[in-house]
Amino acid sequence: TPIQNDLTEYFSMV
Amino acid sequence: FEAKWDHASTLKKVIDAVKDLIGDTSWDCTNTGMSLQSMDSSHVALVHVLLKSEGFESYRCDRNVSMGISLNSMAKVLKCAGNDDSVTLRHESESSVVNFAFESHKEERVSEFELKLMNIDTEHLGIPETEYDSIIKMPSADLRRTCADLSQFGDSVTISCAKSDVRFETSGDIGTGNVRLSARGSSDKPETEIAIEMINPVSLTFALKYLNFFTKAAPLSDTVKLCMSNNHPLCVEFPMPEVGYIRYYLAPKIDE
Repeated sequence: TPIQNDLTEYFSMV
Repeated sequence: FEAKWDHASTLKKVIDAVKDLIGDTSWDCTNTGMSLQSMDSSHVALVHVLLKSEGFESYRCDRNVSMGISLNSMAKVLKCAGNDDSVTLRHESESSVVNFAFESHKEERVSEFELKLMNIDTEHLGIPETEYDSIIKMPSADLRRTCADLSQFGDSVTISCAKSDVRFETSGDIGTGNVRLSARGSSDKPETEIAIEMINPVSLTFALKYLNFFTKAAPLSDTVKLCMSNNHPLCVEFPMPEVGYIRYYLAPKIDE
């Protein structure tokens, strides 16, 4: 089953 | 800060489209407009709303301000406005409240509400300009129906985009389902068009729960744009011509 990735894996905090 | 809309309906729909996903948030007001950017509590989805100053009947922001607001409270206040009432938002520097005034167009009824502002730590994400592999423009009602239908069968949907069609597939305990939408032009009714711009084929899997939250924005816009690249978050944009947009970003599910 696929696992849910976190958005912060792709976009960084500014 | 003072901003006036001619009709409350747009603001009501904007709040209804985002409140269940993000709860409390900050509205950032500058002289170009009002915007918010907020992630859901699990950091899987992000909402970005832009309401451009040109979309207001009148708009003034002398000093940039960030107003922390509970969107559920804002929805309660806006319930007190008729769809055709005008809405005026006012906030004075250093004040801990924001004022809402609703006025009927015959001017026989004016109601005013004051909402307490909240201190909210905003963490903004930097979203880079991306060249997406596939961009699908379709009627927002089609996306809403597709996600609602497939939710009956599974928790996740795999969206695969090929040259002339896009396929939504799911599977669950009771069985499987898929919906295929083919590109179709429509010169007299552009809002019913399905347009696919594909640079590279894409296949990505997403949690339907979030897509169903996003399609609450369908009443704001006849069309929706799905922007996808492999191994990248999906961007779902509901454009509001001359007013701004709501964009939702959603992290994909990946194979373990």
